[in-house]
Amino acid sequence: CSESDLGPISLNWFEELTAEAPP
Amino acid sequence: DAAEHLTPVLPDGPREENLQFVSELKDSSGSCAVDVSTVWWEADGCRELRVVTASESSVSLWQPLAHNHWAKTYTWQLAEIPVIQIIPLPDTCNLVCVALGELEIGEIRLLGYSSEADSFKHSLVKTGNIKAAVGLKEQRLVSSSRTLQEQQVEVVLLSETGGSKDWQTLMAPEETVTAFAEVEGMREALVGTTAANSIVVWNLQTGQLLRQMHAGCSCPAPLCHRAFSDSGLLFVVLSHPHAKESESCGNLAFHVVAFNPRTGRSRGVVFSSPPPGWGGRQVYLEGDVWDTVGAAVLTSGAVAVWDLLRGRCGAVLPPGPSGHWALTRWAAGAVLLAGQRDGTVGLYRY
Repeated sequence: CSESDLGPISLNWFEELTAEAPP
Repeated sequence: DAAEHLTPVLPDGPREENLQFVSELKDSSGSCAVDVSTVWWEADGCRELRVVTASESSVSLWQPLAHNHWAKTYTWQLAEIPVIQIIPLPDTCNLVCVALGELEIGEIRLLGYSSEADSFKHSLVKTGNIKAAVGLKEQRLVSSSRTLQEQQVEVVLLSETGGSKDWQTLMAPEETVTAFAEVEGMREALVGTTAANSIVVWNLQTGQLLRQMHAGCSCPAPLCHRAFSDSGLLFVVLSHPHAKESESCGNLAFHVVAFNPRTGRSRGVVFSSPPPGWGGRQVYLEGDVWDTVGAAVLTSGAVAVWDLLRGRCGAVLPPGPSGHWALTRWAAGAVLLAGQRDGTVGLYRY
């Protein structure tokens, strides 16, 4: 998969989504 | 006979030899087999892998003997509610988890052995209208259940003695959760599939629902088996029970999908389809995934094994002389268990 297919990729997606999600 | 018809149509010729017969056990109780699994069992200082078989009214523990023979060492009788499935618990010892119910799971029980009392026992873990239950590492059990008003997603921490020590509620999506898979290497990450074709990601420690994404496939109600994160992408192994061949959804057995959890976008990476059978198209009925291999029972009564990272069918076990295969499960060390309804279980090395 290329980045253009799936959008910008973050290696820290889990920590970032945890910080953004409602508690 | 079936093998002769089947092997010429496999993409790279006959490969039945990729499955090496190891041993066979047969439950002669005459009751219809509903599930088969394995469990680590420690007794007299010796820890070994034992086979567990389930019929509607009982669950039996089988011990390996010399010369590839098996002996039934204990049977738990569960006569009140039918046994539906065995729920494997990774990295636990001397505990068997079973789901009981009529059409759906009504209760989950732990079957075990108490060395203090020197007796076998069973204990109730959960009751309710349970839609899915999966064992996680570190003696945890995650389940989804429904009341009329809402869905409850809950992780129970099981104790060594067969009780429940603690629990955590996870934020539930609106759609019914049909399967769960731990994200390997990420202790706090859990994914689930829903009846409405979504992938859900949770933080197990906080209970937060982090992301809900379209499963990236038009096949209805996929089930997740494995998940791992690599290079910022979340890879999920899905299966498609009873998927019908159609223009929008090919005849799939397993499917590896890459998700970008940041954007929710997805892309199918590898597709594993059933090989054509001697009587026409074969469809996936049920299966299991271990490491990078998937095994499934097909409508022809055969068991097929795939390399999920290449989408290649690596072996086919034709229906046996005594009947069709109905169940297939992986055990530690690439051992495949194949079960028939009459209680016959074959063990094969892949």
